[in-house]
Order: sequence, then C-alpha cells, then structure tokens
Amino acid sequence: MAEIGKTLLESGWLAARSTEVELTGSQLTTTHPPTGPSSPWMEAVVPGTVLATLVKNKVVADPFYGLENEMIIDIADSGREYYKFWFFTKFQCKLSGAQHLDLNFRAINYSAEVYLNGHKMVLPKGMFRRHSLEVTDILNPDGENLLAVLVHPPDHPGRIPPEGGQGGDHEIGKDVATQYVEGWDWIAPVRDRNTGIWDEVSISVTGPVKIIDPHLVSSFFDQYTRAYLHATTELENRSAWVADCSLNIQVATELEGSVCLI
Amino acid sequence: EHLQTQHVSVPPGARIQYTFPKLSFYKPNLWWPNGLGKQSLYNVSITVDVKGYGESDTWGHLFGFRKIESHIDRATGGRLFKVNGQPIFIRGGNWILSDCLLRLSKERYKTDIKFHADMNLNMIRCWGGGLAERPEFYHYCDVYGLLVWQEFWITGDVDGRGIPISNPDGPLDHDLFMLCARDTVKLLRNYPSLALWVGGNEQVPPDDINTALKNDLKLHPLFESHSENALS
Repeated sequence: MAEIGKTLLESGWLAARSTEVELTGSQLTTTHPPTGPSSPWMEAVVPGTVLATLVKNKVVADPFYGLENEMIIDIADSGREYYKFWFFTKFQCKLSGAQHLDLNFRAINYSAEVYLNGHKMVLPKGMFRRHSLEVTDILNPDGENLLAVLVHPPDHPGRIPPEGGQGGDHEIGKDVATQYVEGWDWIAPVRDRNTGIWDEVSISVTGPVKIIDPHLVSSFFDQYTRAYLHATTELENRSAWVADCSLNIQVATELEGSVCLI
Repeated sequence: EHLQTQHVSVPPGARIQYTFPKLSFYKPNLWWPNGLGKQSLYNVSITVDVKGYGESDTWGHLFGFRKIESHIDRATGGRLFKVNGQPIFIRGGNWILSDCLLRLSKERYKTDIKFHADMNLNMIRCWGGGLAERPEFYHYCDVYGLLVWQEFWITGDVDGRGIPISNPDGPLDHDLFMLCARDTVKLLRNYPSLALWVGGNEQVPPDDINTALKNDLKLHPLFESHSENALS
C-alpha cells in the first residue's frame, strides 16, 4: 500500500533535443526507454529550463559570464524545434485497493505532451498554471513507471531587434508567459525564452476522496482579541460509491521551544 | 476549539465545496511584517477519513492571522497600507526573479529573502515582466515578514505602448490569461505575506481582463462585515 501524500520527482531526469530523438513518446515509455545519459540524452535540470540543462552539461557556454550569451543561438534564429525538448524519468509506485495516484506539474513553459507507460496526455498552453493528471489506471503492475514529457517553447518567442530594447519585439506579450525573456534594460535575452519544466513535478497518493485547494481566511473583532478562522475546501470522490467522510481541521502553533499547543 | 471534525457525504464521482464552521480564537498570535512584531504562524492541517477505508488525503499549511488593508491616501495620492489596523511605512524592494535559467531552490529563496529582511525592508514587489512567484518564495516571506506585491503578466513596455503600439489588447488568449490568473490565486492565496495583487507593471490590463480580475479578487461579502452578527 503506497503512503498517502506527495512525493517530488526531482532526480534521475534525462533530457534530449526532440529533433535528435527518432522514437515516439509511446516507444520511450514502453519498449525503448533511454538507458542513461548517453547521446542524445543528458542529465536534466528539473525543475529548470532547457538552457539550464544545456549549461549544466556544458553543451553551451554559461550565459552568466562575459559575452557568452552571444555564443548561444537565439530561438528566433534556430526555430522553436531547436529548444523543443524531451524530458524522461522513472518512478516507483504500487497502489492497493481504493488508492488513486495523481501526476502533478506545478508549472510548465509553455505547453507539453506527457507519455506515461505508453499513454499520451496533453498539458495545455500557459506558463502560470498547474496541471494534475489522474494516472491510477495506467500504472504498471510491477510498480516501475516510465514518464516522458515533450516540452514546447512559447508560441511567440519573438525576435530581438539589433538595438535590443525592453521586451525585444514584444511578440512574447501575445502569450501568457514571462516577458523579460526577450531582454530588458537589465538583462540580455534568454535564448530558450525559459522553455522547460520550470517548477516541481510530483506524484500524490490519495484514497477515494481527494482534498483540493483549501482556502483559509481570518476575520477579527474587538481590536484583534477575537478572531475566526474560516476554511473552505473542495473534495472529490473518485470512487463509485457514496463516501461518508470525517473531515478534520486542526490548528497548532509552535510555542516557545518545542511545546506544541493543539 | 482548535480541533474540529465534520461529517460530510460525497456522492460517487462528485466534486463538492465544503466550508467548515468557523473556528474561534481568543487573542491569537498575530502575524506582523518585518520590524512591526513577530511573524507568528500556525500549522493548519486538514485530513479526510472515509468510512470503511481510513485516511484518504491530508493537507497542511502554515497560516498567519493578520489583516492587510490598503487604499489610495487622498492627502499623498500614494497607497497607504495597514496591517492589523496599524499604518505601516513601506520600505520595499523590486524583485524580478532569482535566476534567468529558473534554477529556483528553497535555499536560494531563503538566502535572497532573508537578505531583504536584513536590509530592513518590509515589502517585495514582484514585477509583472517576471514570474508569479513560487510557494517557496512566499513561505520565506511569511517567515521573515516581507509583504508581497504580486503583479500579473502585463507590462507597460510590451502591452499597449511604443511606436507602433504593441499588443494593444494584451495577450491573444484572454481566457487563458484568466485561467492562469485564477489558478495562480488558488496556489498563493493562503500565504499571510501576500498583500496585494496588481494587474500589471505601469499598465492597466485590457478592460475585460481588468474587470474580471477585480471581480474575482474583491473580498468575499462574508468578510466585508464589521460586526460579528453579520458573520453568524
């Protein structure tokens, strides 16, 4: 029985340029998984960007030094395919009975296709949105699961005019993504426009009922001597029967030292 | 009164919203910005047990009791902030992001944000051309008492200015912008350091986006009241 809760997938990631991988996502996550950091695959920085991975592997110069950024080809010249990358990892998970598993991406720039054990799912566009995929039914029985993510750059990466300027040619503003990446008066253009799995990836195990996005609000009276804590949450019952639940809320504070007041 | 259990029945395949009866506190330890007092935090945990199954899910968050208000002060034309009823002189710093390869880590956030507190600042403004900052950023702003002014992804340079004017109507997909904004609000709304959402940098978002943001972000009527009976 897997333990209830969240597990970060933050190690053992590999990456490869999409144009250098002949296989499909289904093949990568079934019959032909990459065996390790051998070309075209390399160790990946997740969470991070494509450029972070390329810098880590010394495939490109470090843009933080000197004029090295000028040595890195800009997406406007290379085309979006050049910075469209595969990311691959494995994870162990064996559920029992009524347990459910979600695969969570807290942020992707800019869109992606996810393959898990040969099954394809899409992460729609938008740099500032979370994605949570229920994958209970597509886990491998032996517990070893293969995950591949094909990450696409922003739709409008723009082109940096010779004179530079704030936000380059402003094309990036057509997308819902960070705008500094075309360069500003304080930073040179970022060549991959921050494409990548730029925030945490996790798996979360729950029973039949899942807690979603609780909201906590406090209200005050009598000069802040009297306060109320209001809590609202969403609950999702993913089973086929009515779930009779006991919902508990507990508030504890750390007093001085290690004494806890419940 | 700090532990409460409610019984809820959730139909098969359904997704419901549930609000606990409010929990009352007498003289709670308040959360204060850097320089005004302690940054007291409470550990709030919510668990759901399903009959015949056992514990099904659990969620936890550090929560600070504080009230943040702000309005445009007629005398100065500037925005005046109050925390827990006390006016506060804002000493703020600009923030774009930690690293342009987005190698964002807890350690980096802790160091960067403690540095701001050590400089005796009490607010960090997250610029609209950067990121909606991450939960780890807000956690350390909670811990070190930095209020956060968080802008959405509109800037005066890229949206609706320049010769010729670029992106006069902001991003192409307004529904996508609002979807991202709503999901970002849900991701960050429980952090006591979050003080102000701002439509963009030196620019008002397109009317439909600005109206939707204002509508979604206004205080829920339940909390507008100034007397308890309206709450009950």
